[in-house]
Amino acid sequence: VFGRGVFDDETWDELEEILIGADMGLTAATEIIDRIRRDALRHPPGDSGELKEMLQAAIAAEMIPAPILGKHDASLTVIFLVGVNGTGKTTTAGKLARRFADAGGTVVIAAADTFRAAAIEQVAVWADRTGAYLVKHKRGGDSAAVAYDAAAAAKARGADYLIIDTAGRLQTKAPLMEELKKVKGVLTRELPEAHLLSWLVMDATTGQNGLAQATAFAEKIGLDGLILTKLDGTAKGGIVVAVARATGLPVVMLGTGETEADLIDFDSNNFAAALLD
Amino acid sequence: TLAGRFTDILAGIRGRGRVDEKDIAEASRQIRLALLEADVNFKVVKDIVADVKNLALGESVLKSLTPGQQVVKVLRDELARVMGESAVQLKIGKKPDVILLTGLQGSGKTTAAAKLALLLRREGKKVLLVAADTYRPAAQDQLVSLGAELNVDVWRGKTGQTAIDIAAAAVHGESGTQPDVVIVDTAGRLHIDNDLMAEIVALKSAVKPGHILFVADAMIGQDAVNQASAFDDALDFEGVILTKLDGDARGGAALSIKRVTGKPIMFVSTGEKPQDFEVFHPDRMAARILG
Ligand SMILES: Nc1nc2c(ncn2[C@@H]2O[C@H](COP(=O)(O)OP(=O)(O)OP(=O)(O)O)[C@@H](O)[C@H]2O)c(=O)[nH]1
Ligand SMILES: Nc1nc2c(ncn2[C@@H]2O[C@H](COP(=O)(O)OP(=O)(O)OP(=O)(O)O)[C@@H](O)[C@H]2O)c(=O)[nH]1
Ligand SMILES: [Mg+2]
Ligand SMILES: [Mg+2]
Repeated sequence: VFGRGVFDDETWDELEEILIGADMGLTAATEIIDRIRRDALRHPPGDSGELKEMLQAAIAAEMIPAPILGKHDASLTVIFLVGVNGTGKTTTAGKLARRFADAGGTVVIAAADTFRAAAIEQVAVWADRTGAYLVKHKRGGDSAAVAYDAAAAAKARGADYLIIDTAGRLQTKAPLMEELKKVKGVLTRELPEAHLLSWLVMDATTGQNGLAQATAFAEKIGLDGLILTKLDGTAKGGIVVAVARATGLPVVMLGTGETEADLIDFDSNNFAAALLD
Repeated sequence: TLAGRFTDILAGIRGRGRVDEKDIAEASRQIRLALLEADVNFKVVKDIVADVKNLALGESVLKSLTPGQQVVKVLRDELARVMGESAVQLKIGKKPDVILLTGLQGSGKTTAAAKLALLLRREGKKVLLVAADTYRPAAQDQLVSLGAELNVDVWRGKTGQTAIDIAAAAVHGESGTQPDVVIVDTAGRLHIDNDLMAEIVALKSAVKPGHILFVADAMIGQDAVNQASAFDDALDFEGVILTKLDGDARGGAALSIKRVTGKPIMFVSTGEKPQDFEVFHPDRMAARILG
């Protein structure tokens, strides 16, 4: 559609399909296209390159600017990673540990997924690879108790960063969401001076259920941002546009692969450009 | 719900007795909205809307229904037709029959391997699980742990072996357990990762599985078609295991995958416990997608 020289009704339909194909959802896609269609009447784009830029800018404008990590007074930053099953929380914990270690910080990781088979072993590998100190209990133990011990360890060691890896859980499971609220409660009580960030880890291949996930987690435990993973695939992750519109939540980082280096800061213009590619 | 949407728009045209062009234009819009919200791929939605339009305008619709009811019936029948008429059985062949599980990262393969093992053992089969994911940290530990919980043997080969070495050894009887069925768990991989797609194709050649199942997450959106087509082109899989159906994702990916590859959904995973696994029923999925 960007290759043709003419803008007609078909153009707008095709542009809407690109946004729908990117998982933005029909509502967001329709509103964005309606808006640039009105703008195009006042300032007609000279060519398809200019049309693409208009669309890219419109998408980028929907995103909330990501807060800069590290710009606060607290000596300890706590990253509470939550999300549904299999989205990449544990791997992201490893990537964050690498980033913080490279920046010269001391890192503690809490193996707070006490439920899933080999969850503790998996995060232990990441702690080992990144030099982070791991706090873990036995499998089947209380997740909040792990968080409690990890908070104590972070204080005792004067850590700069505490990363909490939690078990995946579907947002429809009330007892599991309640458990998460309890774990966060332990962190806020034990580390009142810390800069606590609750980030929802979401898979870029997720469809419209991603909106339900974000609103449910935000409502139950409060969220400060999203990490969108698996952007090295063909999915565009447009669901975060619908999430931004509904919740005002920023995307803070993007997962772009399976190694510890594959974590980049979110940039709305780059994200919008990649969505349209 | 979709039925709810139709009741509203078509309430005003009750008297006419047969569906006409104007009725179908608005109905098409509502069908498109409902299916896109349910994560059905937009190209598949276009095809379905066109099919429903032709069928609803045609003569084959029951005269005893109102126009609204006719359109909903045509849509329900069309979705059921696309999903498949009935459950497709996994037929276990001569021993050792090999089932290869593949799919994208985090879709639920390792968990599904254990669940499928439990289901087959309950049917009286001796199963060997093969932990052939050599990439993800503690992936083999995960399957060994699941196998131990279920009392199912797990083969993990030796450290440093490749996925192909491990799987081939198990299939060629090196585990000494003489299973009826061997289930091979593999690493999650992107359909656009040429090296890893080449690896899974090579693995297929090496172990000659009787069954290849693509494991897909029920909450996938528009990308389902890209993933499934690529895996089907590379491997010609037999069917799909759809996971995480215990959530509230509508599961439109199931419809897209079936429509585009023609391959049936064979099993669904409905929770994190080993028993949360069953044969797929197409009519239930159609109802879920329509909401
Ligand atoms: N391609 C790709 N794969 C990723 C990315 N992030 C994570 N993964 C993979 O996704 C799979 C699941 O990752 P995990 O870190 O175990 O996910 P999780 O959210 O902790 O899963 P649960 O704890 O079981 O809920 C693994 O195979 C990871 O290697 C990414 O950015 N790109
Ligand atoms: N709620 C729910 N969770 C599931 C289901 N199936 C799998 N899971 C969970 O999804 C997460 C990922 O499952 P895995 O079996 O590790 O996925 P995988 O495809 O093997 O992941 P990779 O090997 O990294 O590609 C785990 O937390 C599982 O417990 C399901 O049907 N329902
Ligand atoms: Mg995890
Ligand atoms: Mg696995």
